[in-house]
Amino acid sequence: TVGAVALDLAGNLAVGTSTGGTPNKRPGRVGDTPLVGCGAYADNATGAAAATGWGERLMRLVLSKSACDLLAQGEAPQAVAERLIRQLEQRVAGYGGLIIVDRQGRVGLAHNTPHLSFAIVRPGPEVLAGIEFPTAESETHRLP
Amino acid sequence: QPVMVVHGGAWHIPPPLREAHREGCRRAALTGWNVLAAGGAALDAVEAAVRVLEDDPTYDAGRGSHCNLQGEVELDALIMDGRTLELGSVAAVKRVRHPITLARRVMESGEHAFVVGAGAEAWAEALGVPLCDPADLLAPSSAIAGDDWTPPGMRLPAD
Repeated sequence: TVGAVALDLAGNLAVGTSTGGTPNKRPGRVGDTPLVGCGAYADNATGAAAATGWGERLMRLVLSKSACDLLAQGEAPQAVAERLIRQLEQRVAGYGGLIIVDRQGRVGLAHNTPHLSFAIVRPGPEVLAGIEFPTAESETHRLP
Repeated sequence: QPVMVVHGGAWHIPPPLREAHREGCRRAALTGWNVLAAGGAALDAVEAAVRVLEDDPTYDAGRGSHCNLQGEVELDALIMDGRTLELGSVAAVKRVRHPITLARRVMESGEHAFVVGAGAEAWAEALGVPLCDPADLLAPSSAIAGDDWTPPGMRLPAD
């Protein structure tokens, strides 16, 4: 699964996701990716979020819309990403990752899988790319 | 200030594929960033970035997708505009090289939000979105070799 979130110069937000699904899935199986609010959500009033991982578990928390709702309550994107990934694991035994940008251009990124490949470009332009985001959550779940 | 963020999936990335994952994400993010830096719309930036990732066989999307139990690819995509809350979504399409672009065309058609399967492919043709040979979308074996990590309670690798 791949995803992208963006904030433009006019202050507009957008999100896109795309996937080939799971290897050897049952024909007709659909995960979270194309489901609005689960795989992705964007609202200029709050932020944009894209999720990836174990789709059936991500759906249960409507993860991307939940992220935007928490942004609306004033939480910072990084705190939102970490909180929701923690909930994903503790509440529904799910695994995945989440990227967020809020309407102020602040970024959040978290995962409880061994890796999440990502890249962030900010004015400079400053490019940060990697396969692990150095938060306490990601450190906890490195591959044994 | 504009910002562009992309991801290439969350799971275990085998060591031989890690650099390709990093570089693919960097390339996609910079593609989207170039749209933003030129004053382009966030919607155009995310579509451009996802198209780059769909073209890269490193990732499980577009070209490089995993196959299902019948040996076929079934692709899903969603795009959403935060300005209007409009969205377009497609699922289980087998012959679309860039599902993200089909999702956008669905959104811009103003008629529906979510279309699936053969109906979505028929609409792709009507909307001028090119179709392709499904064989062109299958993941090379090198893209999935060694990817056998699964968490407790799960039988198959994730999206």
